[in-house]
Parts: sequence; structure tokens; C-alpha cells
Amino acid sequence: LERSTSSFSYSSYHTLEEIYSWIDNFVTEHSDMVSKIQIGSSFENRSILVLKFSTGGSQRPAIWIDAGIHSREWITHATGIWTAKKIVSEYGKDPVLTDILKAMDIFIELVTNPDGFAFTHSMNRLWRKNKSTRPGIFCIGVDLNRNWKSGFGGNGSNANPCSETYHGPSPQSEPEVAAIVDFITTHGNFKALISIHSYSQMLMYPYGKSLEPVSNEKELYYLAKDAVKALHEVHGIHYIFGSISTTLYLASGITVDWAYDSGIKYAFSFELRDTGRYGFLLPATQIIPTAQETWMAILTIMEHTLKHPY
Amino acid sequence: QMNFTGDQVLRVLAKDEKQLSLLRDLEGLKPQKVDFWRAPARPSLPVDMRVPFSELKDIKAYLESHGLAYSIMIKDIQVLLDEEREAMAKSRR
Repeated sequence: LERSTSSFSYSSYHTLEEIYSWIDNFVTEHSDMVSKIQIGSSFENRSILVLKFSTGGSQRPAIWIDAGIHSREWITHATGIWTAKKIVSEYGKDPVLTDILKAMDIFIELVTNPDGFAFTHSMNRLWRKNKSTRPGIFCIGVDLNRNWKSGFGGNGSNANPCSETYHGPSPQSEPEVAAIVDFITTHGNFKALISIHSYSQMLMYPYGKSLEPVSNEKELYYLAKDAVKALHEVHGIHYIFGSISTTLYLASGITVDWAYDSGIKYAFSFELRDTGRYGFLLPATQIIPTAQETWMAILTIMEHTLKHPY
Repeated sequence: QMNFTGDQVLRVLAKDEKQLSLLRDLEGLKPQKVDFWRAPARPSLPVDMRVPFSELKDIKAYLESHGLAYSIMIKDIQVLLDEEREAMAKSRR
């Protein structure tokens, strides 16, 4: 395994072991700012790890970023890793990021569905769900982005365990979801949540569970507009934006709805590239450009969160 | 490692809600056969679906019989998977 992050290839896809080894090296090399927190264990008992970026203080207002809740979306883990590296390399140089980290903490969960991700490397590259099994249920796995308490079991999720959007037996039944809920709820001071998916080039905000606009919909609309503009300026990639239910489809029991209903006003979901040639099999040559453009959108959202405390 | 030789991803452009629901019906008609990469959402958005080689003829006949325009986005998934694995191995070396 790699001995340091300097020989790690950020323009390649990696296995779970390589990513977890990178995390250890990364934390060792940036121990002044970065720490590793295990927030729980997956169904198959793998560690669920979060990177914390902090320049001090305690219980500071925080920003949550997660990647890979759907395991086949490999571009999201790769973008998360590049983003983590970007944060430590830009702190002290980029004035916006430096101001953010002087006042807030950033938490990144690089592999939100470790069992599913390991399975995409070992057995089925196109696996989406986690790997939970239950007595009497013939099919494996729950769609972790339908297992949250907000709108659980509603339209846009499926009660059929063999469906790719199976919501699971009950809200937060899955350890991968419960771990995040417990962590964010216990912390109690998260102000923004960004959940990274692929693909279709969209930036969306709640609700997915209904067509009803959220109370600060106008603010989220213009923030999303600014973020996709910043993203487009990097490599000219077009994103559409809006609420999940009006931009894409009804989806119930999703991360960003739970976050919003838990008081996190700035909750966004990214659908990264592909433009429509490769789908989930986006070539590794597109990892860096995708991460570079996504970074500008994430920075826009984080800056807005910093400047609009609540 | 599952093999996806001959599997294709079809990009379907549904004209209206009726055609979208015909696509949604596929999940019931062919359970666990059709894998929506981009699920049926709204007429302005494409639907991408992975179809196993063994089902291609049936599914294409279904689409054509219902006047659903489609194109082949990925001709053979396994080819892309092999390229991806080779790229990972090369990077590791």
C-alpha cells in the first residue's frame, strides 16, 4: 500500500483498502488540521470513517460533505478525495477557504457505503445499494438514499426489497444511515450538508419528497444558480438546478430532506458528470476536471453558509 | 466478478408522460432485468437503462412497438469495464 499521499494518484480510481490507507497517510501528514473519526460500522462491519478539518475551537458551526452513498458512483469518492487534498493545500492561500476554516469545521465522509463499494470492486461493478440482508427477504441491500426518516416510504421509493430504490424495513434501519444521523444530531451545529452523487449534472436542494417549496427556496435557488455558474466557468460544463422534486422526480426518504427537516438550511445534492457517454463508467481521465469544477460550486455554497450564519 | 459482456445502455427520449410510464412499467415487466441508470423523471430528461444482452431483443422490440425513440449509449459495458480495470492496474503499477 502507498507509504504517503504524495505517490497517490488522484486521477485514478481506487479500492476501499487503498482509500482507507490514503486516509491514514493523509491524517498523519496533516495532523495539525485533519483528524479521522469512526462514526460507526457498516452492515458487514467495515469502519465508517469521516475526515474532520478544523483549525481550532470546539463545536464550531460545521459543514458536512458525503460521497459514495450509491456505491457504483465511483466519480463521487474520487472527487471527495481530491477535495480533501484541495482543502489542506488551499488553506492559508485561498482567502475564501481560509476564512471558512477560521470560523467553521468541515467533515467529509468519503465512502458512505463501504460494503457496496467493496462489492463493486469484488463482484458487481454496478451495485448501488448497501449489502444488508434480513431473514425471509430474498434480495440483498437497501437504497441508503431512501432510508432516511424524512418522508420515509413515500412516493419515489420502493417497498420491494428487490428494487434498486428499496427503502428498507424502517427509517434509519441501515447502520450506514444511522451512523450519520447519530453523528450530526449529537454534534448539533451543522449548518450545511452536501451529498454527492452521479450522474446527470444537476445541483439540487429539498424537497424530494414533495413538490411543496421549502421556506427559503428562493435563497437556495439563487445560491444554486451562483454555484453552477462558478462550476461552469471552470470547464464549461452545464448543470441544471432546482428542487429535487421539480428538477428530477419525487424521491422520499433522502439525505437532503432529512438534513433540511433537521434544521440544516443549506442542504444540497450534486449529480456529477457524465454528460451522457459513459454513465457510471466515467473514465478516470475525467476525475480531476470533474473535481476541479465541483470544488468551485462547493466553495460557493460554503462561502454563503459562512456569510449567512443562523 | 460479474460479467457484462454484450450488455448495453440504451438512452431513451420519452416524448410525454405516457411514454415515461411505459418505461416505468418495464421495471415490473422485467423485474431485476432493466437497471435504470437515469430513471424516468420528466420528458425533458433522457432515460438511461442498462439491458442485459439476453433481454436486448425483447426490450428493443418493446420500445419500438411503443414508438419510444432510443439510441445506444454504451454498446458493450464489459469493454468499458475492462478498460477501467486496466487503467486502475496501470495506475497501481
